[in-house]
Amino acid sequence: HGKFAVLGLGNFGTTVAQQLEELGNEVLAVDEDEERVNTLAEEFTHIVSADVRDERALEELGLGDFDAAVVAIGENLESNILCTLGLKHLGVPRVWVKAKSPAHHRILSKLGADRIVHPEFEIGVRVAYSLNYPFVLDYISLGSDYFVVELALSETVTDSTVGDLELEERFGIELLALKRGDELIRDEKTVTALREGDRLVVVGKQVHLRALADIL
Amino acid sequence: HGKFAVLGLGNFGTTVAQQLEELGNEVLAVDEDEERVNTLAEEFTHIVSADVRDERALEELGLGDFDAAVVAIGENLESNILCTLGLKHLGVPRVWVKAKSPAHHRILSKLGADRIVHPEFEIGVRVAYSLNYPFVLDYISLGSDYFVVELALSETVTDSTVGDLELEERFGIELLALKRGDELIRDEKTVTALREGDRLVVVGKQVHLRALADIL
Ligand SMILES: Nc1ncnc2c1ncn2[C@@H]1O[C@H](COP(=O)(O)OP(=O)(O)OP(=O)(O)O)[C@@H](O)[C@H]1O
Ligand SMILES: Nc1ncnc2c1ncn2[C@@H]1O[C@H](COP(=O)(O)OP(=O)(O)OP(=O)(O)O)[C@@H](O)[C@H]1O
Repeated sequence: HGKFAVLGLGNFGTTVAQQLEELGNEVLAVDEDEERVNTLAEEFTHIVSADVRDERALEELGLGDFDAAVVAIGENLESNILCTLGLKHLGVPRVWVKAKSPAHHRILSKLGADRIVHPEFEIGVRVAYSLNYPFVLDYISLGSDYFVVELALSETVTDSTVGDLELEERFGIELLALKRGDELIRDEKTVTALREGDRLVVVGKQVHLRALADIL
Repeated sequence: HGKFAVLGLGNFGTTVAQQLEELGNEVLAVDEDEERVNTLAEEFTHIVSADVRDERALEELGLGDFDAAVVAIGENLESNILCTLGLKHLGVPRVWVKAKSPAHHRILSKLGADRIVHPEFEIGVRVAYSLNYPFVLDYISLGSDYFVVELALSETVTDSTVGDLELEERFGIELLALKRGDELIRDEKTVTALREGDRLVVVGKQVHLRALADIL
């Protein structure tokens, strides 16, 4: 449970602020656009209109006592950068900033931004991988080329059991669980007959996962 | 290996097109802004300038034969929507579209968009969760409140072994692997002495994962 500020209330900033509040944190939402602040007044416990380029404004808002701040200003590079500088100068421990280009990223790095976020790039990579591997619904990289992957099943394998797929023997892949709707089947996973809509949660090396994806 | 078109070359569109090409696909990159197309000419095998609102232009580019198309136009709602309509009308099997609001999303749904992407919202959620759970470096939801999570370790646990943490007995959490740099330790994971910078890859229910996060 922490004290967070979000500066700039576009789609990204509004989402961060709302989610943090839902998770039980104290959130201060800030935007210079009074119309925007009025529109969002119902959504937030603490919301205020201010120009965050101004370090004195940041100080007056008490931002020096916050655990973290998110600079979510997009188009205005100057405001984004000046706000980042001001927050670090006030001693905010974690300042995360949305960047719009590699050059912007380099500047923010030098100014001490603790984490730099590129939403369009990060989701762009995920979209490309999802299009390329249509059966992969979600994944995390474990390093050493290992991934935990949630795979959709094709019709060809329904009515078999997971045991029939021989994931370990044929592909060197370990099955963690079978996901059916909102249910997770872990104990009888190998003997359960597969149905349409089921998903496999597996772990293995990329080359083995691709071999499996080819037969799905 | 497929045939993909990306319409609109902002940060998101450019990323999708580049990643798809790197993954070995045939990619056609399209933008109406000739300056943009000239700037990106070196980056893509196939890049062309065209106004994608015009269904005849889409047809002339042969888009009816593509496996999938990504509509990556941001600000211009009309262009985004007309392009989506045109692609579905040409029979492109998978049309994925970047949306800028819930209202835009509803319109795209009705027009038959196969997947609708909200980069600022999706990354906004991830940022909020990362700020709220600072030890969680990555995760996938398995359903039934189970998550696979990559956790950073705090200094308090280095020099213990994973076995000392008694993840199963104390927390009901299963350890999948220990991640050290780019290396994944799976076989001797329970007896390996933990070092600073190590990460644990675990699976368990959210309430148990939080209990673990509290002692890290
Ligand atoms: N100096 C400033 N002080 C406070 N707020 C600011 C300042 N400059 C810009 N903003 C606010 O930041 C918000 C987000 O900026 P902008 O709309 O440029 O970002 P965006 O990248 O398009 O947003 P998103 O992609 O998250 O929807 C705007 O509502 C704007 O009013
Ligand atoms: N009718 C059209 N035909 C082709 N390209 C178009 C059309 N309308 C807009 N575009 C292009 O789409 C590209 C992306 O649009 P825009 O810059 O509005 O999106 P954005 O959401 O700000 O981008 P991103 O967030 O991905 O950087 C622009 O380069 C623009 O030239």
